[in-house]
Amino acid sequence: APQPATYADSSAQDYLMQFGYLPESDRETGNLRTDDQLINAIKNLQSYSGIPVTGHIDEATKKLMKAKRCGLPDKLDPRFSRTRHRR
Amino acid sequence: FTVHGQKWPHRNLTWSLRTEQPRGLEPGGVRHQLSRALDLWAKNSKLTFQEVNSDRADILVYFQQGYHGDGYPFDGRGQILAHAFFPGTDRGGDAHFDEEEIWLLTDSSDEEGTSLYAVAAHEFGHSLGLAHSSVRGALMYPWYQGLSTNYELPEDDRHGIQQMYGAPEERLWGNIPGGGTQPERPPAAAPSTTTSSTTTITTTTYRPWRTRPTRPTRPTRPNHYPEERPRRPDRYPVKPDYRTERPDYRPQRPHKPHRHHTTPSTTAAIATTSVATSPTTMGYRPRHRSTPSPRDGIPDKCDTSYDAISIIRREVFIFKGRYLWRIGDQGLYEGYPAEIIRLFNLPEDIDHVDAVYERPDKKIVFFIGNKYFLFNGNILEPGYPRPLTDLGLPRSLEKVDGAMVWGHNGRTYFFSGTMYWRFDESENYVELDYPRDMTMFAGVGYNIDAVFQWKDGKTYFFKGKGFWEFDDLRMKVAHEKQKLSAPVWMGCPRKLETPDLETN
Repeated sequence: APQPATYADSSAQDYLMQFGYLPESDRETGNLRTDDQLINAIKNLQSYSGIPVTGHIDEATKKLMKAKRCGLPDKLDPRFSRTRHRR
Repeated sequence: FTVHGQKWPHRNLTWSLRTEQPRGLEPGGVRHQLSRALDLWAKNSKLTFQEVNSDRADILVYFQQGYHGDGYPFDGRGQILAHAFFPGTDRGGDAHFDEEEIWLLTDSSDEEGTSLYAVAAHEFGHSLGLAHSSVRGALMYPWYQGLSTNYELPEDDRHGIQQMYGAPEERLWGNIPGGGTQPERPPAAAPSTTTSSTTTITTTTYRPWRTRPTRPTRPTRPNHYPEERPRRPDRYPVKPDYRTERPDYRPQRPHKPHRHHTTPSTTAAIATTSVATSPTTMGYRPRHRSTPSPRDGIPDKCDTSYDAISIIRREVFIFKGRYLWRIGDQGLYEGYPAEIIRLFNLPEDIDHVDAVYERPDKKIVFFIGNKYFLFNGNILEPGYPRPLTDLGLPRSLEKVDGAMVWGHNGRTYFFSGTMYWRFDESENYVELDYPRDMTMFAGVGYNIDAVFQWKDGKTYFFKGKGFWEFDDLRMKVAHEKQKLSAPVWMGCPRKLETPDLETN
């Protein structure tokens, strides 16, 4: 498979999987990813964290990925989540 | 905010710091910070928190490092600070802090250290049922932000906790919309580690300078609920014991002759040619032994769990206690179950196997306790058994629950308790970044009995007398409720009077 044009090294992809932005099943099954999948995952991370949404692993995203954080995923299995309530 | 899954069924929760001496920290100070963090949630809800000295508390707090047995390893000093489990059984509610971080027992943080209070307040949000929030400034925002002095719970988190457990003022007026359904836990016998005063201690009345033995505590019942199994998350529970399922089962060695269909000459041929022979002549037939077995004490094929299942030479072998069944293209073979030791040259005193799988090189691996046996055909390879540690499995592992070559990716997996490992057959060692938590195989749960990939290419997990088909692509069970094993795998009739697991 062609390498995704979007640069995201394995540690970045691991981060996206670890915190729920890419399917965690990929860890086991090694599914091939398209550029779109990766870009969407990065955009979701940027949107969730409140940094500019570029779809690329820019400086702000790199900084975010190095920041101290909780080990739980941000995007959880929706089967176990109840309705999201926003104010 | 996002509410995740279950909430606690009662509002008076107990907690306990289970790491006696967190590295470089004064335990009293740690407990004080944890107490303050819980107080933040108590002030904004109907919840109360009582510290107890018991590993049966609702929320157990640990300081741990690296791999610590739950599939979510810490990364040393730096990025991942802590994690906690949502309300539920076993580890539900527990909070784990990375012991290698520099924890500060103050509200402020600096370049070097991190405020334990700030992180604990966030993690306890998970313990109570809140997931992460994308609202910057919210306590449940995943990235560490630190907390100011006299910190008040942000609006986003307050709405979240009050949706689940009600607002504190509602406690005074008895008007309990939404959160008013959780009862107080009734007083019961105190755990032996607590005193038996009748004073309720919540975090709001906690005095860190008072020592634990003199601090009055309201008696609490052990915090496991009748329908749940006792919490001991760090142990690997043993499989259901066939000896208790069959009270008449006698594990002693046999004395009476056992009827079978094999002759010594065919057995000898099997031993030398079985690897290469076709399935129909593969020759795994009961072999003669000097002390054959009795027919009594044989597990009932229609009413039993399984210890291990594997496809060996394209036939299904089902193991239970000292016996096995063999299923070919025409169904269950006659003359079975047979004693395992009649087919495989295992020690005579074995009373079960834990897991079995056929390696890609066609050799067969048996896991029994903390050892594994390697067979070429039915001949034990020289130098075996060997310890599980040779495969890279931890010394503390008491047994392997299941082993399989996963058809989805051709990799070998080992399962034990709450964890699983991927195994590199070329290196003969488990792969880096393992173990992981069994929740990856969604819907299967922990402590499986057996797993294998059947001829249809699908994966099946077994536990108790039932099984799940697994959807490899969606990484979850194809049906959430178990199906009964006996009608499907042993061709047993469905008994109308026996409630099917599918509907139970």
